[in-house]
Amino acid sequence: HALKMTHDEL
Amino acid sequence: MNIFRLTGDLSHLAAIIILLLKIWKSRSCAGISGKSQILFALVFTTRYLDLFTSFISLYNTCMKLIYIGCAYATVYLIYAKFRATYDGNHDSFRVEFLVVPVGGLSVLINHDFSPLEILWTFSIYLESVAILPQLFMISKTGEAETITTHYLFCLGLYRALYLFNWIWRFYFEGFFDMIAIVAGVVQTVLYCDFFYLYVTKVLKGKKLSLPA
Repeated sequence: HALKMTHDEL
Repeated sequence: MNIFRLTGDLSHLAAIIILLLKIWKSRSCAGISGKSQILFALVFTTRYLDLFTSFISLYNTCMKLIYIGCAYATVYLIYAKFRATYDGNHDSFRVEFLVVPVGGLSVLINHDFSPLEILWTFSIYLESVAILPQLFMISKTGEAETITTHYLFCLGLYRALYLFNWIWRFYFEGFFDMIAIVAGVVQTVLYCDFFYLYVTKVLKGKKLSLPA
């Protein structure tokens, strides 16, 4: 899995 | 950042602060579910582990720290400082019935099978049902203090505003996160019954009490 998930919401 | 997201975050912040101030000023946590507050502390802890791995913005970092700090402060007030006023007999919801299925579901349905991502997913699922012990407590005692209803209203409004935020982001950014959206819809739906009572009773100056 190349994409690391980033979560920009709270 | 859009207006729904910002007002959603501020509504969430307002809810957290209303609850802290209510307990602090009245020196009592009567009518408040300590179990729901522990679940929210767990939600923030498992979701914001990315504080250590990625920086998004100063706003993002500050809000996360405030949310986590306030969540633990609330748990401390309920279970330590004002423990004598905690109504444990009425706070009888079995949280393992939430935490265990939510844990299983987050392992099964997630964006990426990695520890941080599973914990994030766990926090999203858990948040959607974390208010149930509080709602259960109110249905058991049949009433809630008005300030407690303001807290619940702000907390429900926050996730409802996030739904509009996600619609906005889908149309203008092509962004959508199915896990967050489905859990957010569930979370908002759980408040619908309460919203109805809030509008028809509390906003008309009456105390929220349920028919026996």
